[in-house]
Amino acid sequence: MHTIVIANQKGGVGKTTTAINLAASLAAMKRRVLLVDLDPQANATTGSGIEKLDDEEAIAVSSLGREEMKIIPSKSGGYDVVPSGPGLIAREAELRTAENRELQLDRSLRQLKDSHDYTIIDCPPALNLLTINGLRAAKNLLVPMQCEYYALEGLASLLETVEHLNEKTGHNLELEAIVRTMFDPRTKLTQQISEELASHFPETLFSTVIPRNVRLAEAPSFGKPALSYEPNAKGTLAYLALAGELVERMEQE
Amino acid sequence: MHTIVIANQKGGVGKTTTAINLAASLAAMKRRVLLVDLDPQANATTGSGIEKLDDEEAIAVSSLGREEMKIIPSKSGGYDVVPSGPGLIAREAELRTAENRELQLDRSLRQLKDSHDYTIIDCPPALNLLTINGLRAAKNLLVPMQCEYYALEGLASLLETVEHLNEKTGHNLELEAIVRTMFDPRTKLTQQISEELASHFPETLFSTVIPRNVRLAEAPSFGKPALSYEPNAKGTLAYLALAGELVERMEQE
Ligand SMILES: Nc1ncnc2c1ncn2[C@@H]1O[C@H](COP(=O)(O)OP(=O)(O)OP(=O)(O)O)[C@@H](O)[C@H]1O
Ligand SMILES: Nc1ncnc2c1ncn2[C@@H]1O[C@H](COP(=O)(O)OP(=O)(O)OP(=O)(O)O)[C@@H](O)[C@H]1O
Ligand SMILES: [Mg+2]
Ligand SMILES: [Mg+2]
Repeated sequence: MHTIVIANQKGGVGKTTTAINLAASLAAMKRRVLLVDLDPQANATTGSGIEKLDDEEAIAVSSLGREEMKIIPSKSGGYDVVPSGPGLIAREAELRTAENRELQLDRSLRQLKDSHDYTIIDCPPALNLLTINGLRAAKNLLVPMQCEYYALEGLASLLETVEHLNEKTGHNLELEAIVRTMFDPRTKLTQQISEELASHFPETLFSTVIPRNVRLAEAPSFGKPALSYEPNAKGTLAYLALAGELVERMEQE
Repeated sequence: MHTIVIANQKGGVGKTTTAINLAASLAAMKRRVLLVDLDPQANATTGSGIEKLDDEEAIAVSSLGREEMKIIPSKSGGYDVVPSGPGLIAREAELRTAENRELQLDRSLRQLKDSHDYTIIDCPPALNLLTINGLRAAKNLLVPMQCEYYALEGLASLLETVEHLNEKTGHNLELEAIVRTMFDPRTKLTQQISEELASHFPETLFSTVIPRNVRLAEAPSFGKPALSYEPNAKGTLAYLALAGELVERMEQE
């Protein structure tokens, strides 16, 4: 089972959009996919056509440390979802004093054994205990990245956090991919930042680029990934290409 | 002193961009302005041309609960800044067990008495203790809002949190403004969501709309507000208009 965590503490860079559309694209390539929503805002849950868990529910069956993870099929994406809800905020507060507080998600996912080929984890925009659980449960990190100044600033601190975590715990989370999202090739800013990424991260900057495409922003209001909303949109095809590039790298290794 | 908190737990909706450019526009209108950065990512700090505080510093002089708030003039915006840094993460963890943990910022700002006409507070993308401190220290809430599905979903939970906070504590934070940001009038999605906002929030939806404008995204890499980077850009003028609309409402009351 490949476990990929999608993280970036900078807000609004396309984490959830990448999680949902990558899951749907991998499912279209006949992989069995599980999408875990670690954000209490539950955007990956509602974007997959599933109701957010209410306060009590999210604690009882949330992905963190409970024996029985609630797993629900997405409405139309062909992948499964571990849903989230606002109760995950209280759950995080409880975890702070628990033993092995960073490994709760990892424990839950291990119970599943080989029911899925890929597990994709969507994180909130913070380096908090929920995101740390995602980093500890995964082997590969995918960082969605808008080619803008604040996002570039945040990348350094994210990678530092990952390095520190790996050193402290002996975990070996690998930076698998940096993916440029909402990419607008016409602006000088995008070109400058994109060049900086290419020179600093030649190995991990994916060649697939996700363009800004309004279909990607419309699809969630129908609870669908772009693949079932508008199969030929530029954004949809870009995520299919991303899934192809990812599979090629991960299944070759 | 008018204290305005800029909050929205949805990431990437333009909180920092609004905080910086509103501060600079109010300063251009001869108001004395203080910008408080409550986000450990310190985007409002670097976007104002100031170095992030290093780990130790941020704890010693951070805006939360210390007698001496560090106040530094912005590089070119004509407003003052209470800077932030990654140390604010540890500071938040310390606060969790402190007395009056939600009122630390409010206490610090009261020490300043009437040194400024406006205090603008930039929040991280989370409803955590840092943001709660911002909500408790302010009288007026401004919510930057992208006209997209996930941002609309998040608005309801933000306003619920505010209502709950006001009831529980007797505080009276008022929703002063919902401001549409990165606005692209050409898309159906933007029009639909904009109409929904207009029908649900007729009193608080500001008529000033901030267009998507690359100059607003370029300015932070020079550590400047748009007003000193590109004074005639569409985005710059929109923020001047926003400051005008805000002053008209707040100084009339
Ligand atoms: N390539 C794209 N083209 C157009 N719109 C996009 C694209 N990717 C994402 N969006 C839209 O941009 C907004 C931000 O994306 P998204 O919510 O996926 O980011 P996020 O990193 O998950 O945000 P958060 O930090 O709040 O979790 C959403 O409204 C989404 O629909
Ligand atoms: N009107 C605009 N036009 C073009 N780009 C914009 C506009 N407003 C903000 N941006 C850019 O969009 C990105 C997100 O904006 P910003 O960082 O201000 O949002 P935020 O809500 O503060 O994010 P976070 O949730 O991470 O704190 C930034 O790269 C910023 O430069
Ligand atoms: Mg998200
Ligand atoms: Mg910000």
